[in-house]
Amino acid sequence: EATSKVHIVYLGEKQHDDPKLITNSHHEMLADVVGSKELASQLMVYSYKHGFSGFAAKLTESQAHKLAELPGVVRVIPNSLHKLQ
Amino acid sequence: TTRSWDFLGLSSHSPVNALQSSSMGDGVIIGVFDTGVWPESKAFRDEGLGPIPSRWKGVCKSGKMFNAALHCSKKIIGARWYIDGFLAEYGKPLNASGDLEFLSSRDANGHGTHTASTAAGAFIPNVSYKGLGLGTVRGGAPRARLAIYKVCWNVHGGQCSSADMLKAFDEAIHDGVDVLSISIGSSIPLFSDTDERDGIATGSFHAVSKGITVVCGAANDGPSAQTVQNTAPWILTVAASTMDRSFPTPITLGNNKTFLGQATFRGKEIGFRGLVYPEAPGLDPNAAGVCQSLSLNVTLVAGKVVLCFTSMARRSAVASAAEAVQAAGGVGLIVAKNPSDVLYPCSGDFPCVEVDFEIGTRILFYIRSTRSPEVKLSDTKTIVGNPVLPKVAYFSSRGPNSIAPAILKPDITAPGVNILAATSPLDGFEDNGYAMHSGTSMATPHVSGIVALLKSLHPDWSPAAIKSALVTTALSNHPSSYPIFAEGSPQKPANPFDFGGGIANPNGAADPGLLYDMDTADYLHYLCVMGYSHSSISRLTGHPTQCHSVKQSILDINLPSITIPNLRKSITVTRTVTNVGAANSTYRAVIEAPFGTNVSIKPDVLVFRNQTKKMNFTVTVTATHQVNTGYYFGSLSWRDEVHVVKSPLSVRTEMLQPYISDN
Repeated sequence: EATSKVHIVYLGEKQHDDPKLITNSHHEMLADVVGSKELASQLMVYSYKHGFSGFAAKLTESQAHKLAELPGVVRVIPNSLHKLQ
Repeated sequence: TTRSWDFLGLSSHSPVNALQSSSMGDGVIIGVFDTGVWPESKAFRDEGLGPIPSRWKGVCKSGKMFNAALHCSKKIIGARWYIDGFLAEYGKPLNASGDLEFLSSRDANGHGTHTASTAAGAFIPNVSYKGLGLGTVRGGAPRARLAIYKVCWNVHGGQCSSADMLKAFDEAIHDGVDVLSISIGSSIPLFSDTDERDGIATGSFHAVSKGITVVCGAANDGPSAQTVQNTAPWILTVAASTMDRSFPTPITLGNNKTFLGQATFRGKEIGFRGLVYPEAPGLDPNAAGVCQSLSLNVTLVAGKVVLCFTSMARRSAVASAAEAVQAAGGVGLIVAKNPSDVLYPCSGDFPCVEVDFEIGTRILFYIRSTRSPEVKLSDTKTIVGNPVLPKVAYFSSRGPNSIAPAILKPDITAPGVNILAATSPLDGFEDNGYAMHSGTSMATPHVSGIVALLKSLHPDWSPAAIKSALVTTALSNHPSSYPIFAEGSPQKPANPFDFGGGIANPNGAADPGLLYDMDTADYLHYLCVMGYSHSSISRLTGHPTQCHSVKQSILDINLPSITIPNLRKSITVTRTVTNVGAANSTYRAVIEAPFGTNVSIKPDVLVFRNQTKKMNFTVTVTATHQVNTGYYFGSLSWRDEVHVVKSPLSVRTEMLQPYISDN
């Protein structure tokens, strides 16, 4: 299997205001793709739940593709670096 | 900042200006995404500040060498750090490649302390850099509060991952910041505005839609065209200029002729010493005198001053030449290069003075015509005020916008060259806790500070309204009416792709008269025009969004500027202005048409009465020639007795599709 890299799974504006529920839905979505809740917890880097909805997780290319095809996912995109100016 | 705020018209000695009328930004919360903060710096004293605003929901998080109870205050009201995205990608533990770093909001690099203190630092009198630029350092909004979001880590000069930045956006929106100051960029080619790899564009969309102004640097890839970054229309993108301050350094030759170079040399004057230019015999006698590849003969150079030439604009040529001359026992260096006002000292107070090619050539002619050439390098002086004209900085990234050329970028310009502000004691350039740095990073917090003052004065203004106020009141000419120049080769009068509306004029922006306002619907218009799908736009906004079936024009987005990249015959654009001045006022249009165009406005008089707050008008631009051209520039101003609401106008005629941009 290819190596895992951090990807951002962007879900757009949050659908409700309960951050706990939003985070749970992120974990469930990731668990559906990686096979278990435990593994999803290990792979999850961030849950974006206040200003918008989405999460960052360590994913293989094939996991990223699967997530991108799920309903509600706007885009799945690899992490990248920025620099001071 | 010992000069920049006076240059911008916000002197603390003046009883009437936007600084005073806004209570110095009291109550406004500025979030800073950067390398953290050095909380012990005097710049973050909280004396005289009232309680933390009750709407603040953020936290101060303790960590390595950062104790929330000790280091947060009524000035630094929030401190968080984000490294999980960076570590997940590059492995634990953090490898700072020999540089120090703290797993906390403490700033090892100095960049974050510099930017935060420039935006909202307290007044600290009698600060200088080794005696240069003496004055009071302070932030633009000295009574604003700071929320620190450390997203950049001291690895290879400062690296920031988009996953970490998005988390910072997520929490800053929740915490209740009013302004976000982000001196961070990516690299060309850019990611699209809805691509999270550009975490800044996506995060800032959500921030702006909640009323938070996001101020970002335009990047440092100038003076080449199409290098501006952070180009989304909802971002306030900042270019960098010099100010009315310079650091002349006398170079006296043995024939008693004195030239002025530039440096930050405050070491001991070395008296008259031998002067050499490393000329080699052979077909290319100048090859040995290239600064970045100096090959020096110790017996010829020891105890002398060396002259070298470089075509490199960046500082690396100066640094490597200084190293080579010092290693060979030389006592000073004169570098002839393209003019750039960015100055850094050479290590160990070694005198290295920059001159332009003309002065460098005259010094070379003196060396070649004299048996024992000599020179004296005197220490640097500080000059401020009218004789020094500001210029757009050489490094400041230039438009047009490479994602959407019809959206003018940068938006605005502020001082970003040789800015003296607080820094981390671990900063290699610090002197007693302060350092002079240059970059659009330094210009950005100047605008963030100004935005904080405007937010304090006009809490109900949207981010677009604040941008409009800044762009339409910016100065494109020096007060003496001389045009502002843009550094480059050669220098030229600056145009909107160099400085957007011009150099920020906070007192004008506090009372702009008219505003080109926008809300999320206008940004959706942009996203529709840019071809993003209905479904992705709907998810971005959280509600079903249908783009108009009749394709709208990107030119009709209600920006405070008009940029037409492809005029063939005639184009009509629409704009809406909101009156924020006197209820009864009459504005007349004044047009400065770009070369080769006719411009007409309908109506050309806008009459506002009590009930009428908003008015529409159209601008029709017609080409008078049938050739592909580069951009020509003009302006549209609405004037009443008090205000001049000036929009930059940039037009390129394009009869045939060009294979390369003639900008």
